[in-house]
Amino acid sequence: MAPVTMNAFELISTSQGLNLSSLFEK
Amino acid sequence: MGCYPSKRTKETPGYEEPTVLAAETPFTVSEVEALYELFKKLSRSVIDDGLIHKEELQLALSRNKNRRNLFADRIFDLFDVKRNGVIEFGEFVRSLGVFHPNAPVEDKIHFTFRLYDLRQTGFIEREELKEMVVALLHESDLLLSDDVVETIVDKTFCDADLKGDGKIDPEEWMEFVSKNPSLIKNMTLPYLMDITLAFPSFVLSTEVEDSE
Repeated sequence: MAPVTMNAFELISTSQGLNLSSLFEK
Repeated sequence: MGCYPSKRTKETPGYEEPTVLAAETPFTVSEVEALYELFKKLSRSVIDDGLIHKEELQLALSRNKNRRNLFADRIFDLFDVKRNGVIEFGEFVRSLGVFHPNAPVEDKIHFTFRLYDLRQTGFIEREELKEMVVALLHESDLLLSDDVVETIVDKTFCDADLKGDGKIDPEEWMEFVSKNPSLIKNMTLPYLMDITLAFPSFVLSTEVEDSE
């Protein structure tokens, strides 16, 4: 039942599209 | 004797002087110049015109310019302040400034609110939250039943919508993030503290001294 207790925004914030550190990867 | 700045101004559409951008952002002049190196690299990855197109940001963020990513699209839309379909250098630097470790937390919270307010109504609505959860699951190839997704969305929405009016306003969002600071963790890029080390080539040719 772990997913049910998840914070939806926390889940969203893990999107690769929001991971701007990838801009700096060579 | 300088190197390239005046020539760059004429040749690159949307180019702005590093001294101007440094005055308006947490970056030093050297850091803005180093960011120009990153900007140039990104802006020539698909179309070599000195501007960042949506496909180029998509490619940098998700490694696939053809697979649409809702969140990369939203980042593009927020960076494209002039709404002309491309990100210019000044827009790039000012927007990245929000991700600087020294940028005000309020700016980071405000940015995430605008990011998640998909339809730009001034509120984060339940349907938008569900759409983002579904997009994230799709992107991650995760399978959760609609019932489970509904439960996650309901629980989160209930926690954030303090007024219980079915939408999250900026004030509620501020409160929710204060209680869950991990929500803006991805709004701080440690890379920006040592950007001149990541892209040193411009720094070697800079003609402007940093004042600090």
